[in-house]
Amino acid sequence: MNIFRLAGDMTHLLSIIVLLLKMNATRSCRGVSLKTQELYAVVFVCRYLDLFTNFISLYNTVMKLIFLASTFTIIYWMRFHKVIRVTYDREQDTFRYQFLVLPCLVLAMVLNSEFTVMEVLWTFSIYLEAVAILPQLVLLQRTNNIDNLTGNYVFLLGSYRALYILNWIYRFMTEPNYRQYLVWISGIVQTIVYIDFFYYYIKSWRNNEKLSLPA
Amino acid sequence: EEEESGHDEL
Repeated sequence: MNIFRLAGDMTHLLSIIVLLLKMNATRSCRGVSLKTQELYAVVFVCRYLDLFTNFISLYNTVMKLIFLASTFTIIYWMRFHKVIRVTYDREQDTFRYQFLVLPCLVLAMVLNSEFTVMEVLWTFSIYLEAVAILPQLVLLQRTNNIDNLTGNYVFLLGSYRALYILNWIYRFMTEPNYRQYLVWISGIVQTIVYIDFFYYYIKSWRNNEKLSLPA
Repeated sequence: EEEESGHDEL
């Protein structure tokens, strides 16, 4: 565990806490993509199957459980909470799951380090995470006056990815046999997806304006 | 304690 990895994990955790607090305080999920949240649920379920087979550390187990529980809480609120679900932008959140899930599944079957159910699902989760934010970014682009908390949520998620890249560089330099090309490439793709958003987020922050993304 | 692969990451 290095400082970049810890900072990355904490940023990831903070992003989810920001989203939970926002939804709980405002009783609204306006601007939040249910599709992205459900894709993250698939990512976490497929990746964390090793909770049953492999103990890494208490930290690792607890964080996995928190990510699973918090994501399912968000989905539950957006689908079933009697006040929050009314505020969901159903008509705007139209990204098709299959455009992301199917290519990632095929890629995971072809490009993996071991052709076993666990490893293919794990690899699938790596590919899917790289693109799971896309429905959220599309929804943000369609939303005028993105509220601060939704903007901060996406900014924190992007920061978490950038910190993971620093973590990989650090591990590559300090651990002799540490290589994971599929994860690195997916992670770099995932971070690139955020660059456009980062540009407008920082611009709006510097100009003290409300964030809006050009269509 | 930690294995040298990405599987120890979250």
